[in-house]
Amino acid sequence: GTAEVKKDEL
Amino acid sequence: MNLFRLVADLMHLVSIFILLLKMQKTRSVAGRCSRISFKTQALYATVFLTRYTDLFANFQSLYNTTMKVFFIASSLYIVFLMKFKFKATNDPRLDTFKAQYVVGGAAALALIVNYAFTVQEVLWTFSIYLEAVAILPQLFMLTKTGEAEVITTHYLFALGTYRGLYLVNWIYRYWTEYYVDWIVWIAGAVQTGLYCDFFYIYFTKVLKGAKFELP
Repeated sequence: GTAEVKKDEL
Repeated sequence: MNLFRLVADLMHLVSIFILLLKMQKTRSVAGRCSRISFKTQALYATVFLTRYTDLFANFQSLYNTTMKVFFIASSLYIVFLMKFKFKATNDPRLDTFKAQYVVGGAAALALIVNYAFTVQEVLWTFSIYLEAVAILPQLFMLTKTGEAEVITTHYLFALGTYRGLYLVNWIYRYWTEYYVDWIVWIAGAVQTGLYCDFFYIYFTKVLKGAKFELP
């Protein structure tokens, strides 16, 4: 599927 | 975590410490204009407050949480210093960029182009778009005065390097873990692009010991 955005960046 | 991102985050920290140092230095020169844009600093505080709404809900690592707390706290502290403690050194006549337009633009775009139409996602997207243009009042101020103190140029250099390294980090992450984040990438590319002119003058003048002056 679509790559999941991880939001682990600042 | 990779080296590019780690060094980028450290450069971001360095930029904040340079700014605090600069403000400490400005205070000792009574009545002197700080040449630091209050609007840019207020925009950064807005960026961190709207981006890290997941501070308590989404735990990534101790590093991640510590940095988030630091960015929120330091940006609010800087805004506080500029608004109350060093108010006299802040000259609103030089800080004339129309920040309300970029805030409005970022908000409108966040409502239209986002990953999910929820309060938290729209706020997060807004913070990404706003960060991309938050430096504009500062750069505009620089253009208006036509020159900058060395310490201010170091501040901008640290910020620009932080952004540039994030670009490298995204390329690295794409190839190593198929990491994709179009909103962050495009906003980040725009943001880094804003530093091009500055970098050119920084490398051709400041690093050779010359004063930062616009041609």
